[in-house]
Amino acid sequence: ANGGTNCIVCTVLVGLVEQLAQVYNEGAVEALERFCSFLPEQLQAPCRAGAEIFAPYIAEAIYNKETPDVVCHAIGFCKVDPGHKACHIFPVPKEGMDAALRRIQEVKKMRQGREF
Amino acid sequence: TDICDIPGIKEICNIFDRAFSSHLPADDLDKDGFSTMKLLDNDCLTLSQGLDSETGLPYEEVLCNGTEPRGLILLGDSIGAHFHLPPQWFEAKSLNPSVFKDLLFILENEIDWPELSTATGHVNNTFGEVIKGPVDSIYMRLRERNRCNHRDYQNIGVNGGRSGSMNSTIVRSLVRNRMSDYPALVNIELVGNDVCNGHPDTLAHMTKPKEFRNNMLDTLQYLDEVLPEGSHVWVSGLANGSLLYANVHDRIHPLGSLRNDITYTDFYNYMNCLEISPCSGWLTDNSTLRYLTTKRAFELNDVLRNITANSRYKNFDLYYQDVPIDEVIAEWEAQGGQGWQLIEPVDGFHINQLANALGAAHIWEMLEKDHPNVLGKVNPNNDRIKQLFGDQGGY
Repeated sequence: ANGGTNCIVCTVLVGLVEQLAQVYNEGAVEALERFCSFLPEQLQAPCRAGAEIFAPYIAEAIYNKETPDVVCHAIGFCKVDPGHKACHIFPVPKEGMDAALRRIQEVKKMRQGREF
Repeated sequence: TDICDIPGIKEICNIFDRAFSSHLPADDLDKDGFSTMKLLDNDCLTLSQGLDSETGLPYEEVLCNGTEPRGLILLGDSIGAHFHLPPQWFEAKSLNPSVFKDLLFILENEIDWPELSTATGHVNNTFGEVIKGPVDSIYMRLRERNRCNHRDYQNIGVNGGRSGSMNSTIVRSLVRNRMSDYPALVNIELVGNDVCNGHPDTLAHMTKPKEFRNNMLDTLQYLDEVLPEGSHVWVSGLANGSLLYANVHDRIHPLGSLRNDITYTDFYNYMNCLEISPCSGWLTDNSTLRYLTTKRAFELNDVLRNITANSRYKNFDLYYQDVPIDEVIAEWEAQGGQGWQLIEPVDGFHINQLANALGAAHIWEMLEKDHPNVLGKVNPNNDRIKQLFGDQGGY
């Protein structure tokens, strides 16, 4: 439901990148690169390929102080199925989860317009 | 066409299918069911090499005959396989290349560590920071008791294993030659998955007692066809999983360790919201649901007690044993420890390395006290075997 395993994997990864950025006092793109450099050689290329696609959105969202839950809803790995409530593991944004998701809907529409 | 029909990829799909669906070794060139190639005994004993100079008889006859050797076989779930996700993977401050060094090895083993587990642990824990704690196991103690048991173990613990899949798949990947292999000491250990699932209406998806009974009877019937005469089977009951929430619910999850902002209750609720919880009946802040899940677990234990009290088999004797997690926690707390120190930090569901080792000691003592016959005698030739064969070729 709500994106299931894809959602938890996205949220954990974005959460770790965001925390790495804090620990090393750097931007999200550098933190993502650092995360990929920790992986075994064989996995670094796929990691960087994934980072190429998602880094702009993750960086923008983290720069805007979005929570990892909201970021993963914005890039589509998490969603709210009919009849379900939004899931989150990180603290809820001040404006509340539903308001935050409504706000990023605009971002998602724009992105879909740009063939995200 | 299916990608697995394409020549070349087909073989890769077969390897994956063997390993992750049939739970058979991925590479098994000599098809003896044991993954590494050995030209000698299929139970990998090294005592078959050479003849005793005094008697002219094979060493295995001189040093093992009559000493009641046996193999240890674990049939079970992720607890038996020893599922462990390194907490460092979820802590930004701990992330560095060394914590991911064994990533592919860990994934290939389905994040299980049978080589360090309660049943079949047999290597020193040299994996560094990703898994810490002592190693002790039933197999290691059987080997100490009789060196002729060296390398005679199988861990067929499968993540998610429950009585249905145990009967349909898991038990059928057990390998034992009834004529040439020693008797086996088998542990069937299904600690929770018959009452654990990720469904929101979890109670409706739990195994019912009648179905559970049929599955277990079929599994035991199959074992009676494949085990050598003189084997022993002990069935572990389901756990009281309520103790998980009781011990960790208000503690900080590794993913929240940087800002202390995620508790295990948050983690449990998140998994339940995504409907991917390994056990939504126990990993929940709903106390009524935890009670009802434990109630079903105890109903299934009554089924096991009834089966072991009333069933007789040709090739093995059968025992029931409560899973001792409550006692192990109580013993640990009596030494000044705390229950949460025995629970896996990332999933808050499995027992950790320390608990695996403490569990082995506790189960061994229970078996020695209640059913010493299943362990076999102490081999008087142990010292001679050590003197002649050293570590018997290791692992």
